[in-house]
Amino acid sequence: MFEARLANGNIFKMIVESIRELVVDVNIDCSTEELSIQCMDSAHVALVSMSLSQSAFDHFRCDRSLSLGLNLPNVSKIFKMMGRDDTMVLKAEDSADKLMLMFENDKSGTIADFELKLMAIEAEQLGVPDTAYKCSISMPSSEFQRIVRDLQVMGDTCKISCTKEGLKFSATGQIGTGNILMRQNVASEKEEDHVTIDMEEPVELNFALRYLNFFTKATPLSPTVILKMSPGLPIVIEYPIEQLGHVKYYLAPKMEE
Amino acid sequence: QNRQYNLDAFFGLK
Repeated sequence: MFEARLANGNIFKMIVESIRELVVDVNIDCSTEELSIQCMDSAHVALVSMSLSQSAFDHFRCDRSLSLGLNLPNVSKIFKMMGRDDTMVLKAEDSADKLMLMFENDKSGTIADFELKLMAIEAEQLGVPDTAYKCSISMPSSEFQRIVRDLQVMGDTCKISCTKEGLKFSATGQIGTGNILMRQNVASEKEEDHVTIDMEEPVELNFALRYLNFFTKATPLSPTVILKMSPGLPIVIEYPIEQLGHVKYYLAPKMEE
Repeated sequence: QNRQYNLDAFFGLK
């Protein structure tokens, strides 16, 4: 038996929104500790890793680890019917052939319930090593979203370079070149406005802007985003969900021409 | 156009 109740159901809706443009069918793995997802996009250049701790839930019971195989377009349609302040309840039997979803709202007194057929999804799990990265940058997630959205008018590829100067995003195309430099900035009283750059050695890597833009769908989940880079390794783009979990994206760099 | 690496090359399947 799996049963979980999340007072702020909107968090789960935002998680679904943050991955649905990258993958269609996905397993949500339930254990006694957490709900988690690990999946790759069909081109195998990006990986999403999500974790939401059992402590995020008001009630969490998972007798036996199970995988809920979901079709995200269908899940997304159901979540469109969830109100902003609704509590979400998930339930599944150990056989896990269907998932019950309930959206409750005490104020309006409404209870919506849905039964969703589950699928058996064959998932390849990647062994992601725990690496010490050469550069780690924390910045406002809204600023990152604006930069990768704006640079799309210049080209398809974004060069991200971290140097002593700061963190530079560059794109080149037919009309010319654009560079946006973020310097370290800890002047604001609000910590979520800070830009912190922790650099052991300079790193410069190229990435597809299309993917970086997919990742910014997670912006509503977190005021800050953490970027981690090492030469020749996939970039990590992490959106922490309070102290309760995260959505992390890994994107393979482009090969040098 | 420069190609994107494949993630399998970095992490490998479990």
